[in-house]
Amino acid sequence: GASATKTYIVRFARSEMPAEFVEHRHWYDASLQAVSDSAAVLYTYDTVTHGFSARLTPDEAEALGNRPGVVAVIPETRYQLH
Amino acid sequence: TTRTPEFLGLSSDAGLQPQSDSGTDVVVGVLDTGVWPEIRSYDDSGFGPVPETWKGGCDDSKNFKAAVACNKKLIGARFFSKGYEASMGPIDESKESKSPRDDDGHGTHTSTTAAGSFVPDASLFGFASGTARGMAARARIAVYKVCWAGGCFSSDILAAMDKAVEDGVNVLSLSLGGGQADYYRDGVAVGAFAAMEKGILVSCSAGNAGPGDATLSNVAPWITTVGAGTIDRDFPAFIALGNGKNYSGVSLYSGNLLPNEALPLIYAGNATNATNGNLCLSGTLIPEKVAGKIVLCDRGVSPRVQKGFVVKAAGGLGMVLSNTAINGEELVADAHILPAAAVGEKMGNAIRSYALSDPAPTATIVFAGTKVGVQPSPVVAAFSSRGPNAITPGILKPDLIAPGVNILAGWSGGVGPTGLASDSRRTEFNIISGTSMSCPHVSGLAALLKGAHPDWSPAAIKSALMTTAYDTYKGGDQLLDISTGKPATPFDVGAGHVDPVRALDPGLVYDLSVEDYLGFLCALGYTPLQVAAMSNRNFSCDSGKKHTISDFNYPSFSVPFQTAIFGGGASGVTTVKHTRTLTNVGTPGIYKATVSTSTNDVKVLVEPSELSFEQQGEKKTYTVTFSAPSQPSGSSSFGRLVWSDGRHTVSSPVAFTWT
Repeated sequence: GASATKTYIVRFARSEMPAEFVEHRHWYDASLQAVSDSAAVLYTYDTVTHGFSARLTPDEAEALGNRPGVVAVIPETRYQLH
Repeated sequence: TTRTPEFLGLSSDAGLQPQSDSGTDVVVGVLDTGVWPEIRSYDDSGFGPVPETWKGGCDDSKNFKAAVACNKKLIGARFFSKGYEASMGPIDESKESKSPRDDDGHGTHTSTTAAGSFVPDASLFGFASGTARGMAARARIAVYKVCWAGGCFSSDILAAMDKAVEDGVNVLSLSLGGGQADYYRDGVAVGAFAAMEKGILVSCSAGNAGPGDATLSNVAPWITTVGAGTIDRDFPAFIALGNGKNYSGVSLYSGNLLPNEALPLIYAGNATNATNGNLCLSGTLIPEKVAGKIVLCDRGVSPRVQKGFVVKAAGGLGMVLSNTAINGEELVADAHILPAAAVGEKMGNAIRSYALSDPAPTATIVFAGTKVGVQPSPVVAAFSSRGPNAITPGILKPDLIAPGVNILAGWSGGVGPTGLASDSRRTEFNIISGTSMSCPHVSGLAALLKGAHPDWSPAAIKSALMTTAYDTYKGGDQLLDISTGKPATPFDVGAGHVDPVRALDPGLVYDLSVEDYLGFLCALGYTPLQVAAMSNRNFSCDSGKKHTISDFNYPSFSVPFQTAIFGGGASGVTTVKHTRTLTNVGTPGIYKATVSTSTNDVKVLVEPSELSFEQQGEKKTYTVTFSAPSQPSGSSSFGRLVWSDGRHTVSSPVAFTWT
């Protein structure tokens, strides 16, 4: 349902961080809090991508996708050993 | 591994084993199920201090004491479980270790294949005995546990890649895969792109979804995609039937042998009330019918080794495991819990026919240990995923194949060789198969090349591995595909089978920069947002510049003839041009081009057909024009373009498709 959460990876364009933030981490937190009262960051990514992963409802994921600086909101994928 | 170094020509080291400390500064990062650090493959005897550039470390946890587990060989061990636990619930620590410790065996196997230390007297129950070693035995290992009992989650994988790049690995090895998604949606592809930017070669398994077409995973062009082949070693077992006929199979069974006299044989499909009882699934065999007998089971649905437990639990004394059409004649040896042998489809059919027609069928199984020198080898494993590339048909994948069948390497002390909970046996080494096993071979070989050529880019290393790979046996015949028994194509083997000794001195390489890869994304028609999601940068494709995949400097050629796009003349002939640039990484030389194709219909023109290189680092560009008449949709044909100066051969596979 609409309230069911799943993990999303949210990627940001670092260069678009508003001047009011000193650290990207704070920008990510603020973006997440803007769309969700309860979601918590699982990981913050700094090297191979920029952004975070979190459990979100589909509505929250969509809302995050419309936030400034967000370039992609990708649902978690499960991989398998070969 | 105990045989593949010799199979790959590494036994004499051929100058590939750096003895200086600089060679040991190469770090192979392995994302997998963790590590069992107590085995001898992680012995750090003879290793100098950890490289100064290394920023990584080991996660200390309840059953993984970093100070004891890690050393100058195993220099990194971390685990990533937040994504897994968020989806699956808290880890049950009575069943799996919330630490870098490997409860599965797979991660220990892959990391020791890539870079395990030399271990004398290695074997599995005496099978495949010898000195085991990884491909880059002097390289360091860093493990990143991202796979758990319930799978490997992209949020964890991305976090591990994030950390591995920060830690300072030089090569990343991932023997895992997901579905087929656009690159910007694929966590492995995204992580690998950033790793490539930082000079890290990323090697991934092609997948075990073969032999069907377009079954590959990990096909991004900045990833080295590795399929699997056999080596020249086998573990024969012989099945003698009561009608006097003998059949050969394979087995890694070690234990009490069957009685000398022939035992009754029964087909599982006749010892069950279940419709799929022929598969020897749990609880489907009728004990009264199988007790004291050898049971013929068909392969499929359940793990091969589990069928042995099912037969044993029902009172069976032995098992013959028959391939079906899906697996054909490919034989994968297993450390069965009871006397058992696997046979190919044809022999399985013959044994089944006998078991069903003879009023009192009997059989015996004899185990013959380890046999080396098996020819032909390599042959492409049936399970190895195949092209064409479903995401980007213009890039030929897999890139190459490497040993991936019946590979002995390190194993977890937490699980038996079958991987089943009911297997109480414990072994330091295990023999298993998959593209998971071929991938770390290439990862280790890439580490060797990195040690020998620290200034080479990931694309240059990959090019060296690909353009020196071989696609024929010594006699000149094409490598075979075991699933068909026919010659393999570039959709099966890519450039061919890896040849590390030749890769050390490729002569020329097809190099690629980050800008080239960004141009590739533009050629795909990625939007600025998609490029940003993929590459972490604000980059706009230059609308004034023509970006084409055919000009992307890849070491292989995929030529999709699409009349509707490229236009056809009155004759119906379509022409496609590719441009490539070669960089000299060897001595001065004059290289001449030769082209061979499997069809006379395709005309190939290389311009210029001769390239002269006078200095190292010198670059020369050439154009290849492919012209072909219309063919039925779905047709394919193949060829090879070779540049040679008489000493080096820089060889590229070509795949033509008509859609």
